[in-house]
Amino acid sequence: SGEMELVGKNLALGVDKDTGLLKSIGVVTPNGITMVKVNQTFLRYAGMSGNNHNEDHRASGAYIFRPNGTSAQEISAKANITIIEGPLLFEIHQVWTPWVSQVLRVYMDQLVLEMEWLVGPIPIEDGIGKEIVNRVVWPDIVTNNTFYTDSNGREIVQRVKDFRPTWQLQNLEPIAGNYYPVNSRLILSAGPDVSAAILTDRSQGGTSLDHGHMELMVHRRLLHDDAFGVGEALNETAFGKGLVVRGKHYLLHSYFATSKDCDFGCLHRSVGEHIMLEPVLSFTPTTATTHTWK
Amino acid sequence: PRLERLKEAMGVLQHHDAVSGTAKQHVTNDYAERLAQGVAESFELVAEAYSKLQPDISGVEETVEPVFCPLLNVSSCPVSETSSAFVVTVYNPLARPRQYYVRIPVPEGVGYKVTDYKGDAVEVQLVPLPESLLNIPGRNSTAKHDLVFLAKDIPPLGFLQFHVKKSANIRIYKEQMSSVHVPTG
Repeated sequence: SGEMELVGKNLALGVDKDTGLLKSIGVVTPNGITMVKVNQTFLRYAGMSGNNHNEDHRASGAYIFRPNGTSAQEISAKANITIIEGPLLFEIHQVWTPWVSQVLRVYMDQLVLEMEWLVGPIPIEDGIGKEIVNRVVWPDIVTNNTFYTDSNGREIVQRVKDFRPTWQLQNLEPIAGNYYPVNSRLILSAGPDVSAAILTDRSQGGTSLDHGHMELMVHRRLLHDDAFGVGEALNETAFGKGLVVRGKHYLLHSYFATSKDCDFGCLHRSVGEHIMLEPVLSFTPTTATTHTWK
Repeated sequence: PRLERLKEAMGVLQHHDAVSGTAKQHVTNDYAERLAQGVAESFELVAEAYSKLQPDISGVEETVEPVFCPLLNVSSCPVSETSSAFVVTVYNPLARPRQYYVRIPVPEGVGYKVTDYKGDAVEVQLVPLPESLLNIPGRNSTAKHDLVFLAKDIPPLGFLQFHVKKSANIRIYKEQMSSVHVPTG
């Protein structure tokens, strides 16, 4: 099928042989492997450079996400990959460009795909600000423009594309007008049996612009002030080159909830708790032998 | 009193421009510095708490305070990178038992013996860090691999400790090293 498959104890991944991009993800049971189609890549929105005196053309900046166009562009059609395997985990290292890369990681005992991204310094030599998003598409999940995000203090809230529950919306910004805060997760649901969730390690902006789409913004670098008060462009030039961000997304599908004791809701809440309250590591140099220490 | 600095920093950072990231750069730098100072002082307090929870080992071993590595998020930790032996403490802030895959940044070309508190050997995998991470501007670390092992049954609101020791045995290094495959074409 043009895919390379990596199979662990609980999960399996399929990666396109030609592009190196994620194509499927599966759950391993005693009866075999159930694979689900999923596509994932990083895309970029070009930031509006804008005219702050015109309300419809204000620049994209610290306060305002305003892409200069209607759709996100490919960063690269292909990712170079390296496959890492061992007894505890397997990883696929993907490199789109020198400034966008990712590790897809599956631990043998876990039921979640870890995606550790590394983005930056975002190049600005072309004079265009850029906003980088991670887009996951489940082709077989029909969501009817509905998705769910959690906002601080408001738990999980239903969101419908181009719709507001309390007023008639005329959405003049097809992308930004559908972005919502994501404090810990974005969920898609196509009935009681088919759902998917993506969990974040920090608050981000996110949306679902089409059936089965999940989109989270991971990094942005912009060249113009948006005139809402900050007075400077969101152009952080650490080390003279721009900031680099590293973080994780966790991907889940309802098929992963194989235990009768823990359904999909239980699974994503449990994973969320583990992310929120991660163990704290500390290190003590020692001269003691193992035996003495024991 | 040593928690006060972090409490005050967290109080200041409730301001909307800190929450949403709309502060001027020099203000953002100040926020980061306040938080870092607060966290550093809190680490000292946690280290003191650990020492009270452990049996008295004076006379057996020199007393050394645990070190926290706030740059583990970029796979950098001077203690694990330079020490020939160290103890890792894994604290579980959840109120129920859990397991956790511990990842520790270590240099290239060395194997490790990891032992749990019962004296049993723990299975280890050495995982190469992604090339892109090694090249990021400003990262100052000798780590080229993550040492990964599974900490099973960490007690609720409690900790497990592991003894980690470098091994000069090249066979151990080769056994622990992940297999790396770069598909051609």
